[in-house]
Amino acid sequence: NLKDKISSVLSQLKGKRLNKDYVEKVLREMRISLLEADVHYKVASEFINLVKEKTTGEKILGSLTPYQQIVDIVYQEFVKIMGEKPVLLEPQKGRLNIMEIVGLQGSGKTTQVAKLSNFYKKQGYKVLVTSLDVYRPAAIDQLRILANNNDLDFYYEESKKPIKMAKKAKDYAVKNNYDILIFDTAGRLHIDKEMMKEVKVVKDTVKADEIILVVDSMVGQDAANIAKEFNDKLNITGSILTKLDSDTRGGAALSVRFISEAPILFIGKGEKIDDIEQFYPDRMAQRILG
Amino acid sequence: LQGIIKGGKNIFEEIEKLLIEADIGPSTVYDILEAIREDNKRIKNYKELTGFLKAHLTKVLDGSEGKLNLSDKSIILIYGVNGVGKTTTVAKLARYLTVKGKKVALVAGDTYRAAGGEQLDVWANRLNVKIYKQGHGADPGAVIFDAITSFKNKKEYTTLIIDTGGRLHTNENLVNQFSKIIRVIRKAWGKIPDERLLVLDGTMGQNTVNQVNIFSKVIDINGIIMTKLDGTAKGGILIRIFKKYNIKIKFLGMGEKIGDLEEFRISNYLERLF
Ligand SMILES: Nc1nc2c(ncn2[C@@H]2O[C@H](COP(=O)(O)OP(=O)(O)OP(=O)(O)O)[C@@H](O)[C@H]2O)c(=O)[nH]1
Ligand SMILES: Nc1nc2c(ncn2[C@@H]2O[C@H](COP(=O)(O)OP(=O)(O)OP(=O)(O)O)[C@@H](O)[C@H]2O)c(=O)[nH]1
Ligand SMILES: [Mg+2]
Ligand SMILES: [Mg+2]
Repeated sequence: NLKDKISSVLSQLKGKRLNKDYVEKVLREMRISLLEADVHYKVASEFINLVKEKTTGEKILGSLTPYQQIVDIVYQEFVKIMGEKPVLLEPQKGRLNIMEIVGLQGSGKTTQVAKLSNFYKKQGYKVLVTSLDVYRPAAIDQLRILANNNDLDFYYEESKKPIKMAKKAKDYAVKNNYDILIFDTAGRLHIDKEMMKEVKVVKDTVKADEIILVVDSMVGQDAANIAKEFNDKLNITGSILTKLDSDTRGGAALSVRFISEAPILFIGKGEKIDDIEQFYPDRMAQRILG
Repeated sequence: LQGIIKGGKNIFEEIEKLLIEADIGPSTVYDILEAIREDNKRIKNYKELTGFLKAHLTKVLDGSEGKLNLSDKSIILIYGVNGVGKTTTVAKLARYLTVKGKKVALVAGDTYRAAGGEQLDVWANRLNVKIYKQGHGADPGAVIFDAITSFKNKKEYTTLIIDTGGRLHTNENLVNQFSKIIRVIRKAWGKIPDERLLVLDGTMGQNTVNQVNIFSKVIDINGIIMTKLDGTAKGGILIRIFKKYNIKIKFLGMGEKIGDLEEFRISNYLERLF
């Protein structure tokens, strides 16, 4: 578990007479490990500084079990950021819940939209998916094919206007008593003012309940910029980390969670429809620690 | 290392932050800062330090600029992990080469992902270039074999660009499939593809090195294309990769439009890093 992992990372502190300098040296090494795991520079610094403050006082160092107390503090700080338990997104049945899926190009949005639809359909929700991606060649086809192959309801009306399409999709979803409507949107840069405005207008127009940021778990330092911009402009309610079937340590998860303060809801661990699962904070923390 | 700069800890931290946030990677960053210290015992300020850095990195990247080596009949293979921009880059290369007078044909080698072939087909139609494609689910090796067989005998095409499906370097089946694709190309073409270009996503961090590591075990990579540097990502991992693998960098993807492909130039790249 996470505490064991932390114990082993800090094992140099075990069975020794600890002083401030030595503890700081070991924490510096932990900081470098976090950077190698792609945790953002500022997030890693802030995390280590927080831990440093709490673990180098005389109360800890002069106590009978300094090593154990330091492990406990690091564990608590990790849990504070990542969350302690998985957060389950349970939309209310009997009314329309709207989820808008956003993120950078190629992060895995379209695939995750299909996976989410399947996930909630299996739980008895009536789910509709639709695409607002009028830019990428064959984007609408991609979602339509995924929907058809997996027996998912798909809505589309020929148009080049995402806002209009969003309204029509919502009307259709309401009329046909859907519980969940999931919008797939085009990949966009967080620094693209026009494109960021577009998803904001969609959100306000349909009164989306959830704004879910999809992030590729292999993303590096840029995760912080992405999370900040999307959160500032849209107030994201949750995120999904994809491609965790790779060997990335996934430090982007810590940065995204830290900056957006929104829970990481799911992880994507493959290209197939079932390759989605609940996000477990302590498992992710262990992975990041290497 | 704080001793190297008269300004003290703040300047050192500032430059470390800049390099780390560029995705250069901690161990490479410390190598760089150590090398700067050895050559420059007294640095007066931040501006001087960035000057030394640019000079040092220009040296480190010496020889990294690569170009396509195409004859009047060549094959370009494009591969990489999921979502990095391969299909879009194939289209961009098609336009780039057409402008240079080449006669390009494309191969829709992604027969697995939903609309994998359709996506490239749209680009082929927009560019008015020939595309070899077969139905969804066809064996990619077979599609590529047939395309090369036809391409070989058609005088009107000079360059064949093969798009492949995204594959994680950690997926053994897909890496084996990729090895099979290379064998198929050898069989049909008589040799490995003339350009074997790995596409890397500029927003990705240290995992990029793992990608290069695994792919270089199954194919002799003779060029890298890094995409998505039109955002805020700096693509600093290229420095670590070139230091370790010495693979030439040929292009940078700078956007989603067909013309958003630029030849890799060290000076432009470093300019953006700072
Ligand atoms: N291995 C793996 N591949 C994934 C995962 N999620 C998505 N993919 C793949 O990543 C690639 C990109 O996925 P898309 O769903 O097209 O990404 P997108 O965010 O919709 O892309 P844009 O619409 O262009 O921004 C595809 O090849 C997917 O099959 C995952 O969890 N693991
Ligand atoms: N901003 C930006 N987006 C890019 C760039 N290159 C590609 N994209 C976008 O990235 C997304 C994925 O591009 P694709 O060409 O489908 O990527 P791929 O590697 O073929 O994906 P798979 O075949 O699913 O593995 C699309 O939305 C592209 O428009 C680039 O240089 N900059
Ligand atoms: Mg998409
Ligand atoms: Mg593709």
